[in-house]
Amino acid sequence: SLTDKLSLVFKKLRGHGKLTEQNIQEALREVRMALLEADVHFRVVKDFIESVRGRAVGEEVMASLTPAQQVVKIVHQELVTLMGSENRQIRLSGNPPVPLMFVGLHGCGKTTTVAKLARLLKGNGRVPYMVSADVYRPAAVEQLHTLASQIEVDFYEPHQGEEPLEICKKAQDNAVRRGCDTLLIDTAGRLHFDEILMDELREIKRVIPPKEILLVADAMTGQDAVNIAKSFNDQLGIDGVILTKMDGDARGGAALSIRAVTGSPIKFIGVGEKIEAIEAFHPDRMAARILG
Amino acid sequence: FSGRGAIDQDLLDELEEFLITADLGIRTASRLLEAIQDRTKSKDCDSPEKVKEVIQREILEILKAGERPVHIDQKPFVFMVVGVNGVGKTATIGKLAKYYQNGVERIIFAAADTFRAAAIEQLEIWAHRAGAQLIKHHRGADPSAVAYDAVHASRARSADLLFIDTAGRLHTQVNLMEELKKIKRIVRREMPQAPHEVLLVLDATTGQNAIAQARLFHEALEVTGIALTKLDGTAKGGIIVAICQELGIPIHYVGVGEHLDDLHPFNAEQFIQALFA
Ligand SMILES: Nc1nc2c(ncn2[C@@H]2O[C@H](COP(=O)(O)OP(=O)(O)OP(=O)(O)O)[C@@H](O)[C@H]2O)c(=O)[nH]1
Ligand SMILES: Nc1nc2c(ncn2[C@@H]2O[C@H](COP(=O)(O)OP(=O)(O)OP(=O)(O)O)[C@@H](O)[C@H]2O)c(=O)[nH]1
Ligand SMILES: [Mg+2]
Ligand SMILES: [Mg+2]
Repeated sequence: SLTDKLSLVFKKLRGHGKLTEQNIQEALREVRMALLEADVHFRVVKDFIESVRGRAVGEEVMASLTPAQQVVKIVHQELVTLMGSENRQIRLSGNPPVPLMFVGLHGCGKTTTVAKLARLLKGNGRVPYMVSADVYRPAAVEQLHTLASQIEVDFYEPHQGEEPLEICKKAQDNAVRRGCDTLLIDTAGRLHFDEILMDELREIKRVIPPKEILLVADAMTGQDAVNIAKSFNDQLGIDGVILTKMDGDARGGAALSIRAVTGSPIKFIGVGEKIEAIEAFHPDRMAARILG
Repeated sequence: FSGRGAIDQDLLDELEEFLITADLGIRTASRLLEAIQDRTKSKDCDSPEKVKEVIQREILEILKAGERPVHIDQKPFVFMVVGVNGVGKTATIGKLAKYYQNGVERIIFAAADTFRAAAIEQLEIWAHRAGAQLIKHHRGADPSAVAYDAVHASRARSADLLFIDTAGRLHTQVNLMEELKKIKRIVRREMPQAPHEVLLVLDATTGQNAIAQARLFHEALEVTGIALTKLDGTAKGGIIVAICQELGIPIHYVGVGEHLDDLHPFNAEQFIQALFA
């Protein structure tokens, strides 16, 4: 673990008497390594290490009898501060049906996550309506409908040849007619630099407009997390993030990268394939996981 | 010529950032930079371009060892396609059928993902696109039973190729990894030497977790090749360097899009060109 590695660093340094700033450099190198191994982006790590350096060379470490634990404590605290946020709820105020749009790269778990959230909302007494605006992926609509039926939530049946924007507008009308109070829009996986597909999302944003745009991201994403998040945020504005497949053993450094470049809070985590497998995001647990 | 020392460090830092942001990982990046230290100290390695060439050659050596083509030398030649959730297994099967369609008369897909919503329907559409036949049961059926039927159908219909699609699963889910082992056992019991290719699909946007995925799937099933998908994105897929070096698993294919033609055999030179682009 990081604490063990740091203990080793300080053990061989302590033999030389009082700790120096140079000693702390070595400790911070171990921290840097841990964060990079956890897939935190290179630049985000650089900035983060700089931000903790001040505390790391301060009295709380230098004068400590357990400097290794102190450094880890500081790093952990700084990570929690970075990833913490008060607005981790999805905003549901405004005229019903409140539209929520889910976006992200291919295969990150959008469709499954939409269903998971619909179930949660229903459990909280809301009346969700689901729609798939994915006209590309084979059987995408069937997938969403199967899940919707499983949780007994109403969904929009698209007509042959309907385009995504049309589908969203009609779904919105239907949701109004049926007295639903939340509209969950599943979109097709797309690359963040695909102009045509990003335009499609911009149009839906312009016309609907969604109360929240949620970026769904895979916890095992590597350095590319920064490109994806920045691009989606610059082009659309991201109100919140849902990190999926957290039931795996990926350290999840993407969480820090995404938070650092977008400033958006992580609101939920996906913790399995089953429809119940969604939980609130806890920054302290995430920090411990990233540090390994 | 002491000014050169400072330039070297900046260049090495730059290279380290480049390698890490390409998902090679800090350990592989450090190993590579160390390995080229001696070569770059010589006086004919006097420019950033020269240093870049040295590191490219080093990576090429690692990846070249992973460039071993698949020989379709059995009939039916059986692919078992595995990997974690959402990486592109089902789409890759569709693309592989297209890739191998020349001179091939009959291709069969086995819908052994009996768990996920609309998994069978999704594979059915790909089968239609690729001109393949589909063996399926109902959702919730035993995947080994589907595999069993598919092997027998392949033999009975003299199929050239059989692709077994499996449900996504995390390498950490022990019972699901056992399920895969069982599918492989059943296939091998019904057809000696099959599956001839145990293809692990990895997503190029994945970070260091890909190494754990490769390791555990390999331990469970003896992976014979990797398909690296979504290389059409901005991710560089550098994780395959460590996988090649540490696990010795060949990279057989790369996926570069969502359509039937978006699959190529892995080529180390092209991969490195794209990596350094
Ligand atoms: N283990 C695990 N699997 C998940 C989780 N969320 C989604 N999945 C699985 O990930 C795979 C992809 O999920 P989808 O919902 O189809 O992903 P998507 O983003 O809609 O995919 P595209 O529409 O093709 O872009 C499926 O096998 C899901 O069951 C999670 O939190 N944990
Ligand atoms: N851009 C791009 N998208 C891809 C590629 N390969 C697959 N995809 C997309 O990734 C998503 C997931 O593909 P699937 O074939 O459903 O993946 P899977 O591994 O079978 O997923 P599960 O069965 O749910 O585990 C789909 O939207 C595919 O179109 C690729 O090479 N490039
Ligand atoms: Mg989807
Ligand atoms: Mg699949």
